[in-house]
Amino acid sequence: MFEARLVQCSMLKKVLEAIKELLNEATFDCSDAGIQLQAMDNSHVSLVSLNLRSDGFDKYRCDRNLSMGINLASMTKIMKCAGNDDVLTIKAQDNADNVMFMFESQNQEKVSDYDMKLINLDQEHLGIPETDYSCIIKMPSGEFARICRDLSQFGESVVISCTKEGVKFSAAGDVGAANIKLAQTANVDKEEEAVTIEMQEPVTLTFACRYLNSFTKATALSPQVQLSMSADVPLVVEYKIGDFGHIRYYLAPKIEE
Amino acid sequence: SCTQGRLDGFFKVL
Repeated sequence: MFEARLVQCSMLKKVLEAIKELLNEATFDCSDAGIQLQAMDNSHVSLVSLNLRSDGFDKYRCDRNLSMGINLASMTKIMKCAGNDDVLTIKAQDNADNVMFMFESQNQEKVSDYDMKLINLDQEHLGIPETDYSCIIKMPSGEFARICRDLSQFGESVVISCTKEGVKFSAAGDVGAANIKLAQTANVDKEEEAVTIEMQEPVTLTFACRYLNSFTKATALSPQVQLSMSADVPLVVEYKIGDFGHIRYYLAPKIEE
Repeated sequence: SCTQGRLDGFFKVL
């Protein structure tokens, strides 16, 4: 049987927010190590990779590996019924065709349970190659969300250009052109406010705004975001999830014709 | 102008 207990169910609400714009359904692979999800969007332009380690949960039991095919709109309906401070327990029997979500209020005076049908998804498991990235940029996640939102007013694409000096985000279209430059921060009081760049080689790549904006739905999960870039390989946008693990988005660059 | 690339080919099906 599978059972996972989470004292603050807001984390799962945020995870769902972070994936439901890109994916209609997904398989949650549960094992002793934790819960993993890996899926490409319908157009095979982006991939979501979620890893929640079992030791992050308040209680975790997984006797046999279990793949739960879940319609994310259905799961969103159920998670909307939970209060942010509710204690969540997810339960499924081995080989079950349903999964149960139980929400308990902090004072345990209200207990709700929701049974959700699982769906059969024939999803491929993909191996993500180890890549040495030419540039790794760490920056406040709110700043990245702001930049993506601002630049998407100017064009469908954002050019990200990283050098030792800093990172430049650019967009151009009918209105005109926009450039936002961020330098590495010299001194910051809080680590989460820092912009840091590790650069082996300068890189310039072009990406679709629409996907970058979808990735920023994960902003609530982490104060920092990490962008990893190399020429001709997908961009990786990573948000750490506290004690649990991470959500990573891979995005294929646009190619010059 | 540029076209949107795809991820097929970058990831290996296990």
